Amino acid sequence: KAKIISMVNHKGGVGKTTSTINLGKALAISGFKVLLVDFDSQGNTSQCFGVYTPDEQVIDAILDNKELPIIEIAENFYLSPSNIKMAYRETDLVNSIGNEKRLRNKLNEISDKFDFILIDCPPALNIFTTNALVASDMCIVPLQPEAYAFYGVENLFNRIYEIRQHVNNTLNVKGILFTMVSNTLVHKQMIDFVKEQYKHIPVFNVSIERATIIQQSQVAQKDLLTYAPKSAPAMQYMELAKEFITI
Amino acid sequence: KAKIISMVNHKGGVGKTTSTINLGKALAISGFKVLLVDFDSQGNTSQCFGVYTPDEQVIDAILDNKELPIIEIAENFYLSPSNIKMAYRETDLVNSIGNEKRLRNKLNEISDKFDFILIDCPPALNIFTTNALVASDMCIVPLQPEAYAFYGVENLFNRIYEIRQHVNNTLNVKGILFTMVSNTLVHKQMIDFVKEQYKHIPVFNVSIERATIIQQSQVAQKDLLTYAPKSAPAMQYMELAKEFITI
Ligand SMILES: Nc1ncnc2c1ncn2[C@@H]1O[C@H](COP(=O)(O)OP(=O)(O)OP(=O)(O)O)[C@@H](O)[C@H]1O
Ligand SMILES: Nc1ncnc2c1ncn2[C@@H]1O[C@H](COP(=O)(O)OP(=O)(O)OP(=O)(O)O)[C@@H](O)[C@H]1O
Ligand SMILES: [Mg+2]
Ligand SMILES: [Mg+2]
Repeated sequence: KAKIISMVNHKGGVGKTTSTINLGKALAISGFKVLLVDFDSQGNTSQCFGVYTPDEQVIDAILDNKELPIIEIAENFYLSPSNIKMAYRETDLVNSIGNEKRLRNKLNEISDKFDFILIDCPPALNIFTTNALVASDMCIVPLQPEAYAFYGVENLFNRIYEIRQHVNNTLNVKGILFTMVSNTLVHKQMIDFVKEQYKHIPVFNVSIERATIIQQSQVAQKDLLTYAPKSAPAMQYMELAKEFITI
Repeated sequence: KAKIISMVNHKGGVGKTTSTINLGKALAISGFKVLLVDFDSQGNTSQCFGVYTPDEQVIDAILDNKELPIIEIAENFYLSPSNIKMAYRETDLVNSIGNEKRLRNKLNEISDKFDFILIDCPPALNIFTTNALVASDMCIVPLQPEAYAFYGVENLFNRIYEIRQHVNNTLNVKGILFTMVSNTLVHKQMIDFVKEQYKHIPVFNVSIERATIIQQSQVAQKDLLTYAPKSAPAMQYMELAKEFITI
């Protein structure tokens, strides 16, 4: 049975998609069978692999009782795609029976085929993020060490506790992952401050540095580990995969 | 009667909040009376001015028929705050009568008191962003010159055309504002690519460069023009205000 992980933070632009793709790829390279679930109507995870207008997408499978669409993107590496159409069906999901458990029930159908399932979440505390957290064994919180990203974390942890209390008592925070870290005093201070404020939440030892090579890989529509395997951030994502499996 | 402007892009982390605050401040310094409407449940605009748990907030005013809460934050500069509570009332708004026009009707009540009203939108194409666009005379699209930010722009413009066609025929795109621009080839290429792809959409001459001073100002809970008025990005926001008024 697969371990299901949500990459979650309602603050926008903190590296959720980038981390879902590259942690996923790092796990696939290490020999695990990995499914990426794009659960954001922006569809950035799908676009990274050239999928813009999928015939079937995740929202159709969970609302119309169809099979989850699964596309092979590389060896040991699979994608269940989404695009903007998902945003148009948000109200259908909100009003559906068992609305919070729809994704969980759908992933249960295919969970024995994978070792890890990573869910890329949208920048919102809405029905989609709730579905992802209800479906997950654990979550990773990508966090830019900046003021605005810090303010929202309290609300995010409150939401996670609520879900654990009422719907999914196995859900835990696997760790905070600092992303886009540059060598500035502001970033150092924020990292120390977060570690101080949230002593009870694990923080991954490895952080991902800010690096232009990541943006170049996205323009080239490749994951970073394929585009520049020896680059510092690629090695950091490999490091993250090792740390993730062992802790 | 105030000119109402939405700062909109459902891609997360592209500088919507930073631009709302600093363009707003630049207009206030130029002598205009400016209201910032924080219409994002993350409440980052409110937090920048030290407002975390407002007694009354925008969502209460539009759902419970109360007066819009308005706090003076500096000379000529006012804020209508929000926080996470707004996310809990999203479904109420979706199911309310006249759900798309609620913010527009509320802003009409106080529009004669201001020259400009700037609305900070959440990173989503949801009922909140629709409310903001229905209420607006124009919108500004902050855009990071990166692949993921570019993919979503097409969907955003489609949504704007839909709103213009069915609900608010005066809404126009005032311009694309490039934010967090660094001096890399990727950024130059993306900027040229966007200008080429969207010839019919105006692009502001000024871009906002990536600068650590912005993050420092946010940790210090000050807008940039107060924190570092002579810094390059502060001058760029002043430049933006000039360009915004004249075009
Ligand atoms: N380590 C990094 N160094 C430099 N740029 C990065 C890094 N990680 C991500 N980025 C860039 O930052 C932007 C935001 O990253 P990403 O889209 O992964 O965040 P997100 O949290 O998924 O955003 P959203 O909230 O919109 O879903 C992207 O343009 C991406 O290319
Ligand atoms: N020109 C800049 N240079 C450096 N950092 C910047 C700049 N503009 C914004 N930032 C930082 O980038 C992050 C994202 O900016 P901001 O929060 O304004 O974006 P947003 O679009 O409002 O995000 P969200 O989608 O979550 O609402 C913030 O941490 C901010 O400090
Ligand atoms: Mg994303
Ligand atoms: Mg914002």
